[in-house]
Amino acid sequence: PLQKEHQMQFQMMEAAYYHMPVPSDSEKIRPYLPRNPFATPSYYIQT
Amino acid sequence: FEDPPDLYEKTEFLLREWVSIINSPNNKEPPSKAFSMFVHQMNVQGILKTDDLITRFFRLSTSMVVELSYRLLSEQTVTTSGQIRLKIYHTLDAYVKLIAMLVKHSGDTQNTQTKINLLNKVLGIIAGVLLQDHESHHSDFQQLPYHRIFIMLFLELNSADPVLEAFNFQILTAFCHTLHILRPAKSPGFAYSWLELISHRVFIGRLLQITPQQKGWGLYAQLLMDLFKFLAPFLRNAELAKPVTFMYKGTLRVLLILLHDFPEFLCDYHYGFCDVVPPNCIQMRNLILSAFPRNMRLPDPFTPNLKVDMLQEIAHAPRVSPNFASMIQPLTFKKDLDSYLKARAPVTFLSELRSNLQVSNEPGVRYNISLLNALVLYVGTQAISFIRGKGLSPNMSTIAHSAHMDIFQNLAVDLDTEGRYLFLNAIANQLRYPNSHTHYFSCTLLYLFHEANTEAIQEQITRVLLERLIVNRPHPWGLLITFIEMIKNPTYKFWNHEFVHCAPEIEKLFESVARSCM
Amino acid sequence: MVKDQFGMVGLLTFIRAAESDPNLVSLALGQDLTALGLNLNSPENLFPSFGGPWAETPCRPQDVDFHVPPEYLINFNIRDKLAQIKLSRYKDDLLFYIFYTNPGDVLQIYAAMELYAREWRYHMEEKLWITQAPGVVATEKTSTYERGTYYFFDPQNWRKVPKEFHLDYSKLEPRPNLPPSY
Repeated sequence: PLQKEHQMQFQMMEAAYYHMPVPSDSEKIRPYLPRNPFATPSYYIQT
Repeated sequence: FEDPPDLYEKTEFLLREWVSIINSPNNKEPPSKAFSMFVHQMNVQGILKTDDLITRFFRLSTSMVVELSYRLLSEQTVTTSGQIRLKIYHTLDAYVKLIAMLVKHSGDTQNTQTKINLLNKVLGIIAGVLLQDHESHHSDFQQLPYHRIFIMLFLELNSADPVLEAFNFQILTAFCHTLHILRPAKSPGFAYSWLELISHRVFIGRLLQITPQQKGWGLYAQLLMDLFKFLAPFLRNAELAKPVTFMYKGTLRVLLILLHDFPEFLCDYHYGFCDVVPPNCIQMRNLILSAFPRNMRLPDPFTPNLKVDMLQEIAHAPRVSPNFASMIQPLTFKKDLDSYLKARAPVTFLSELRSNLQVSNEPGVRYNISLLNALVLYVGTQAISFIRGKGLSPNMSTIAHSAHMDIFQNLAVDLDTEGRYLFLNAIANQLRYPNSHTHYFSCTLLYLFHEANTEAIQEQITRVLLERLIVNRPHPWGLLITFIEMIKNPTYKFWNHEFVHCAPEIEKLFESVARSCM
Repeated sequence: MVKDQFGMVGLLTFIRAAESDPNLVSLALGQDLTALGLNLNSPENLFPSFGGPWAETPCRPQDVDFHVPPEYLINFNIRDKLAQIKLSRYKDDLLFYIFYTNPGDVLQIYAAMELYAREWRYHMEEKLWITQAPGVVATEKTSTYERGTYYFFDPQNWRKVPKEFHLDYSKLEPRPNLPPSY
């Protein structure tokens, strides 16, 4: 079983899991073509 | 505490001023010109008068931009999320620009010490604000402002600039030191951002590729160990919660990048990593142990009649960090160990060995695994030196009947099943690419199998090898050749053992592996 | 035999349990590491285009930072002089570039919409853009298909390639569009 210290760590990690970083957080601002994620059709290229 | 009466207002005024200078669409001046005027303003406001005031200024401004981020994030909806984030980026990026320019222009151009002192101060302040925020907001902690500040500041300070290049290694050291302070065990609410920061392509490139003479490797290894140590308690459970699975998968991706692009790094630091990766994380450990130098061509382990003893590479010792010999504690134990290895006496050393390794009676945490790993590798490397000192090469004959093998055989016999499992794991952790350690420990494992006085020892050796083989790829070369030798060579009478036929699934597994070998 | 978790029976127990509960698999039996979105067979280093620990794909070309001569960094001087982005002004070549370099982004849809307006059609099975060769009539035509020579846009070689093709209308993407909020 997890020690108390690790239980608390898990709680904090779990809370953070619900607002994870998004790709644009680590990228310079793109003034003209900022990221605009969209669920494109699966038959379009994905990479 | 006790900020000067109007410092908050002055800081707020200056920060607003700077952010609007940087972000104003009407601003025609490049940031460098605006910076000179701004520094003058800071002087006029008295901010740069003393070290104490500078420190307070950065603390207050960091808190202000963080508070703004929290405020904006609380206002966001699903549809406005992108716009809100953009607003946050604008403010934080401007603040980062200020920090970067203050660092770059601090003191004389030649005096890098002033600059690095300022950077260390600022990073320390941001880390302190983060830790305080983490403590007070708890599960409402938002990682975004700190994530953005750290990554943008890192990118700014690693841009192509001769002034910054002159002290780039100190910049990297400062960031690594700060990230170590903020390691996931200390700020778990920042863990995902932390992993994203240390696996950023520019961060990896700077530390592992660009910095000369591999000076960045030790810094990066420390961060990876911080990551593994954090994950270890959660990975010990067979069933992983979603947040842990996500973090684990992200870690696997980073390890794959390292295995592909920097295998020598994993080779050099494998020992420290395996010391902290839990024993049940078999695939992750295999990933680390599968690394081999890119200029090496590994012979196919399934080659019929492969003469491992004839390979040139087995004469060469791999580099190992950290210094595992220093991990054998206490010093009195190390002294007794060295005495025994030298004199092969007193015999009481062997009977007392287990008590040095056992730390509690609680099942599952009985043994000092780090000490056991260090003991195994130390004794093995001493054995190799001893054999070579006699002008011989390690093989099934020369490794036998020595103080070193006494210790290994004693551990195999005297430890309980848990201790023996951990002991055999320590040996199996050295089964890697062709080198003197892989060869010695492969022979040792086979020797222990052959000379075992109980079938339990043979069963556990088989268990340790098999569980590393049945996972998805990759598999270390040394693991494969050891297992193949064990099942192919009639000397070991492998197929005669009861445990080989104990269940249809096990029998099928062995037969399937044997078919690939033969 | 060893009766506890540290022998063959312990391993067997785990293997049997893992067969019924896939959640137990990930650590001990592992997962297919080739399915994590990294091209492990690449002869080039992977880290320069690593999208991060959560990314299922490498980062896009436009996201990779590179040290360019400072003279190239003219954004600050001209940022208020640039025309608005309007896809209808651009040639097909640029539209294809936008389509292929912005997967999973609304810009990809915008580019698709503009290409559709210019009589390009996306073949959902071939995963390629196709248009009629000018002046060439279909050799065979029914209500469900036609046969003739068409131009395919080849993104590997970056050019239009004429090809004889049996064109099944049901395989062509209908007009792409975006939700009203966009």
